[in-house]
Amino acid sequence: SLYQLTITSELGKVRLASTANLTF
Amino acid sequence: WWRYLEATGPLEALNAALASALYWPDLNVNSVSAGALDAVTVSVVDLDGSMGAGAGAAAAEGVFRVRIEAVNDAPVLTVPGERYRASVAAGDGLSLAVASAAAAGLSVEEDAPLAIPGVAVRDVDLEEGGGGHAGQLTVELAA
Repeated sequence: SLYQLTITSELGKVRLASTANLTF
Repeated sequence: WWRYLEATGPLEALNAALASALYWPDLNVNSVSAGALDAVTVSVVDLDGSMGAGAGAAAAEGVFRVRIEAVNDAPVLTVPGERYRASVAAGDGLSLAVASAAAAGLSVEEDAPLAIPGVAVRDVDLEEGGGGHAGQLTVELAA
């Protein structure tokens, strides 16, 4: 099963250090 | 770094990514609104969710808040002809740090006034003095 992840921030930014097997 | 991030993958990959997630507040955001609270919204959608018996949106959403603590950066003074370091930023991250004043300097004929160009002070944290002197900045010029 595939999942879609969404992250939003108002006053900053987010980084995913590990992005293996993810599609952006 | 993403303000809006959207990624798709299997559950293990999402959890591995979230386990190593980092947050970085915007530059000098605390100067705009000291002690600001950021709201970070995380949502996940099961893209195969409509295939099961319980057809319909298969999604979850969570919100957590981040308090951005104010840091009082030093004021940054600009004078004519100074040289800057190539890679070291000023405390507020808005310009390069000063390495040295220019050797050439300004010149003026004797007995004549010289307008001094380009002297300026920036303090992104003027409102973050945290004490009785908040909002005041003292600049001394010596000749």
